[in-house]
Amino acid sequence: KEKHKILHRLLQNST
Amino acid sequence: SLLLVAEPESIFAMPDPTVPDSDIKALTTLCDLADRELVVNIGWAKHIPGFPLLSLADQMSLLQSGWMEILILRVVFRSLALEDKLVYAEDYIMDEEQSKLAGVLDLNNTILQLVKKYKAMRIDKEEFVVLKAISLANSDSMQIEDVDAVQSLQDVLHGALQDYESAQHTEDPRRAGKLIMTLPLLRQTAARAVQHFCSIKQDGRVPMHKLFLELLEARA
Repeated sequence: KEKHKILHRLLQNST
Repeated sequence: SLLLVAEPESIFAMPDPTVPDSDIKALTTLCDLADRELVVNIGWAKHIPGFPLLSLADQMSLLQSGWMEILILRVVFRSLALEDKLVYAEDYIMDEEQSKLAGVLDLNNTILQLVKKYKAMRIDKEEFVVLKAISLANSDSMQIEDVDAVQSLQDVLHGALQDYESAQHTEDPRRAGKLIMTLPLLRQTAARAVQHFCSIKQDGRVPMHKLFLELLEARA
């Protein structure tokens, strides 16, 4: 999952 | 109603007017557009009722397998009013000639086959937003941790489609099923698109942004 850093970050952002 | 509210605005392709038309320019425009659409669609997914309740890992898995279907469904829905043209963005509409130039004629013809199906059914916006959410929940990732949670998300969305059809389309009791039966062609088209952009990536002549690359790699 470390390979999918951007997806991970975008899902965590509370927008 | 929640899905209608969550539906994102269309974005603009803004192809560079100073660069002469070429296959590279067209593909660069498409890849840039896809990258920005993906950011928007990840934000959209978080507004699907029940989706944020899934584990972060399962949210990632569904998006990693379903992202291209979502991108394609959005292009398809934008293209319903036109004839043999694909509205990738309001300012980026591809006809047969442009598709040939960009080397995506076969791919675009498959997408147009989907457009034709939905046109024949006169799909409406309510059906489109539910179908798009269903395609994400039903993206058949092999990495799902909580299969029951994903199943109940599918059930809720499927139920919403059935409720809508039994209230709005009483003339055709099989309409929900007919819409679901368009999903294999969507799956097939998305697989073809991913394959195509993976080979473009391998050629290395078209610049691609990180999120698009990350998701292409997840599907490769």
